[in-house]
Amino acid sequence: MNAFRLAGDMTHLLSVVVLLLKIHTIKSCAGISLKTQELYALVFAARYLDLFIHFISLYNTVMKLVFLASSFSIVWYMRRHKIVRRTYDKDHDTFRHHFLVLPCLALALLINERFTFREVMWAFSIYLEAVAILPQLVLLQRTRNIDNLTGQYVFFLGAYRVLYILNWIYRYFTEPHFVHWISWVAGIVQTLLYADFFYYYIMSWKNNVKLELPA
Amino acid sequence: ECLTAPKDEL
Repeated sequence: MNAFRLAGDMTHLLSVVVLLLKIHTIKSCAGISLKTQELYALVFAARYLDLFIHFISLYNTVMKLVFLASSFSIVWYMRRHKIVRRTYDKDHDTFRHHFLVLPCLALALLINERFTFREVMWAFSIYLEAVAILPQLVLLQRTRNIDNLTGQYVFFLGAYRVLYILNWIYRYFTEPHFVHWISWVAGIVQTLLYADFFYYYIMSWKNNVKLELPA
Repeated sequence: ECLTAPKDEL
């Protein structure tokens, strides 16, 4: 494992920790999109189908379990926890996320590395992850007061994508057979979606003002 | 034959 990959995984983990901190400690999910969280839970469930079939490393298994458990518990908190769910900004979280799922599934059936159940589900999870942040970005745009933890959560999530691209570039040159066109193209699309957010996040940090996205 | 790498990423 190279440094970019490890740093990418760690920022991904950090984003989850920041979100859980907000939900668990502050008992608030204000500014967090339930739609995005549900999509992530679906992404991990579809991608980690091989969890108990293919053993890669202890690190890999543990991280997969962490992402599965955290994504489903976040959805549970936002839907069921009696205090947390009251802070959910339902009126602004109106992105029709179900309409993302079907096109991703169709694309996975058409473009995959092999036409088997697991490979189609893997491609589906990659496509869905690329667009899963959209409801969250739309909600941020509609939120007048973006709190620090929410901004940091999205920032770490975006940083993870950037680091994964660097990891692929590194692996492409160091591992002769490392080719994954599907995850590369989807990963670049996913990262580009954060470009706008990054711009405003860095500007707010530089100018020391509160983060606000233009509508 | 195996052109794609194993899926060892998260």
